[in-house]
Amino acid sequence: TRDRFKQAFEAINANLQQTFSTLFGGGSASLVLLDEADLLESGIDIIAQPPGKRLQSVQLLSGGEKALAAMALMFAVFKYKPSPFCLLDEIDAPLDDANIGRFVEVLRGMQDETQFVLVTHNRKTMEIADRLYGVTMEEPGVSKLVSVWLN
Amino acid sequence: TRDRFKQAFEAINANLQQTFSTLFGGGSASLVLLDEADLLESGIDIIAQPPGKRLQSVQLLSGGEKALAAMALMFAVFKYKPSPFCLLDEIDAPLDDANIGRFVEVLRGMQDETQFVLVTHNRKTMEIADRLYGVTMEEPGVSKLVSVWLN
Amino acid sequence: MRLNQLRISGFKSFPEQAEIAFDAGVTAIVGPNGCGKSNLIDAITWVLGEQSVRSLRGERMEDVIFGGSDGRRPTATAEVRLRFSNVAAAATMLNGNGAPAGESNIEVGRRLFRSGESEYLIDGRVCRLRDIQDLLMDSGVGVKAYAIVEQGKIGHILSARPLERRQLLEEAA
Amino acid sequence: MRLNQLRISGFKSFPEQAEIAFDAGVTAIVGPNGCGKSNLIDAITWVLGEQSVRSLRGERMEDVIFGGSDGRRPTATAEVRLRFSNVAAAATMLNGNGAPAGESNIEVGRRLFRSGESEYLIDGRVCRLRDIQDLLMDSGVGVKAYAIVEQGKIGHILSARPLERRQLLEEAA
Ligand SMILES: Nc1ncnc2c1ncn2[C@@H]1O[C@H](COP(=O)(O)OP(=O)(O)OP(=O)(O)O)[C@@H](O)[C@H]1O
Ligand SMILES: Nc1ncnc2c1ncn2[C@@H]1O[C@H](COP(=O)(O)OP(=O)(O)OP(=O)(O)O)[C@@H](O)[C@H]1O
Ligand SMILES: [Mg+2]
Ligand SMILES: [Mg+2]
Repeated sequence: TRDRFKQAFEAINANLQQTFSTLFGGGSASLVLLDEADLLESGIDIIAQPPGKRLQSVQLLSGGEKALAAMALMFAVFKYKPSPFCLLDEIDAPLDDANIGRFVEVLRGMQDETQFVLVTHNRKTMEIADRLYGVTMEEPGVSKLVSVWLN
Repeated sequence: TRDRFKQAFEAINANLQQTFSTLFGGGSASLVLLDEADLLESGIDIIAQPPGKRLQSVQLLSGGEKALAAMALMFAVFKYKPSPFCLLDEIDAPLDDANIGRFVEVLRGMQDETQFVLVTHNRKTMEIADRLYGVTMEEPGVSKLVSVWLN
Repeated sequence: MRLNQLRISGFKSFPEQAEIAFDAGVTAIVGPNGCGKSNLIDAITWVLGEQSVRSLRGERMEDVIFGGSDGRRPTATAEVRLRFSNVAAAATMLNGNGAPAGESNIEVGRRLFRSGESEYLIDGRVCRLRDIQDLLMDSGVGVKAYAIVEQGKIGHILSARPLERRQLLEEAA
Repeated sequence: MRLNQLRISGFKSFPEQAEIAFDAGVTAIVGPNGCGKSNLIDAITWVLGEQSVRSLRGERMEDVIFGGSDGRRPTATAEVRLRFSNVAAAATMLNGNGAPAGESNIEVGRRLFRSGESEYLIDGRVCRLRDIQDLLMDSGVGVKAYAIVEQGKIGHILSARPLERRQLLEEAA
């Protein structure tokens, strides 16, 4: 319905500004209705401005910045309609240390309402895990699970 | 011409077996002509078998294995027809430490004929550089180059 | 509601039964390239009803059954069980089928045979895919595309066309 | 032949002139997300004649000109110069235009103005794009798609369709 979509759009847009500036340590981002007159059918665009940089198409952002902006949008939707659990497979791969630190902070803020399962190669990300599972393939082609308690 | 393509195909295929087993520490891979009768028009498929695993479609490989297999094919073509220089932007991103070690070994073997320019976040990859350039953005939105001598 | 335990047997690179227990909070899965981490994520999306073979990286659904290795023969079936706790919907749903009210743990399951036959299960009893989808919808899991991000796919939300992005928001609305 | 030096000015995130010298062997470019590393790679492909705006991540070719930041105004032009040494083709080519035989260093350049006007240069003299393409072809650089791998693009060689993969091999044959 028109009103329900409008409410979701505005709430998610407000969340996006917050998640983006947390992940980027500043800056701003927002969703834009391509056709403001047509709330029922209009496509949605996204503009992003990392701190100190000018506003431009998200396509010009760097590999790491794109991943971070995508995360900001995903978490913005998530905060509006949380899912009981969230599975993230190596989404920290293109990020440098500073950005992984901010990504981990956002996860900390959300982990009480949402159960996170993260696949990662990164030590900083591993540090916020309450439990760590190692997967090995000592016998080629055969996966085995090893549970490692952390906290 | 038919003969020139046939020669290139067989040479690259032979190189591929070698680059693949170096990067994977074993296993095998090859290029397959989809239509052996039609050398002038046939499409080319690739099959890969990491060490100890069964032969299957490359699509079932993991993220890191796909990157490594793609590198194997790229270097196989390269060894047949070297370019004077080669620019690689973060191709080591999905690799774990062991695979980065083997990737670095392959680069070492090729660096005498080819000038490599690598963008990377990875310390192991940085270690084979003869010269390191740092790019910074102290002033937001403005890139600056800093040259760091290594070897 | 939350995830409780995943049991995986004969699925992709897991020929033997393996179990992973989920606590509240953050669970991290680590290991070298190709060891099976994404296969675990695939197992979860598969038991939740994933129909797209491509998104499971296969060419046929049969590709998710352990296909053998140097030292092992292929298995005849793939089976995954996922246990949830604190499932609000469970009480009403199971009551409809005669199970005790107030039950708040529930296990969904899926099996695939080499013949192509497949089964869906709730608490070990065969059911339809539709029953699992209803259960998940009622308990707030739904088809949330933004709750499962597969390897390499995080960028898609940005590079999507404006109408596709709208779909994501409509899903949440 | 090898790369000698890159000079970049007003291109993407480099408003002021920056220079990077290439020695024989391996050059590594490092730094945090968004600092400009891929922009340097873009500068090289651009000065070598890249025509596709999309592969440079822009919507219009004008997007490669420094567009300003919080503290700086946009620039009016983007300019990139790339110097090569030991260029086998140079002697014959330049002789055709009257330059000394045996010359083995050569600099290609490209400029873009906000008006949309653009220029190609060899050793500082305006030329056509075609001249640069011929020069590169003769000196063995050519259009080798497999010699430049952009960020996130390494997988494409595997996921390409069989006929696209054939094209890659034909390029090398
Ligand atoms: N049906 C199957 N039978 C046997 N092995 C399989 C099957 N399907 C996939 N595999 C194997 O599983 C491996 C991939 O596992 P997975 O994608 O989980 O790796 P990963 O741990 O996520 O690695 P990465 O860190 O590189 O992403 C591949 O080597 C593939 O050959
Ligand atoms: N025309 C332009 N004017 C000003 N800034 C620009 C222009 N084009 C691109 N940029 C900026 O350059 C930055 C991206 O740089 P680049 O892609 O080189 O980053 P990177 O160092 O490769 O980062 P990563 O490690 O994340 O891949 C973006 O923040 C973008 O805003
Ligand atoms: Mg994976
Ligand atoms: Mg980059």
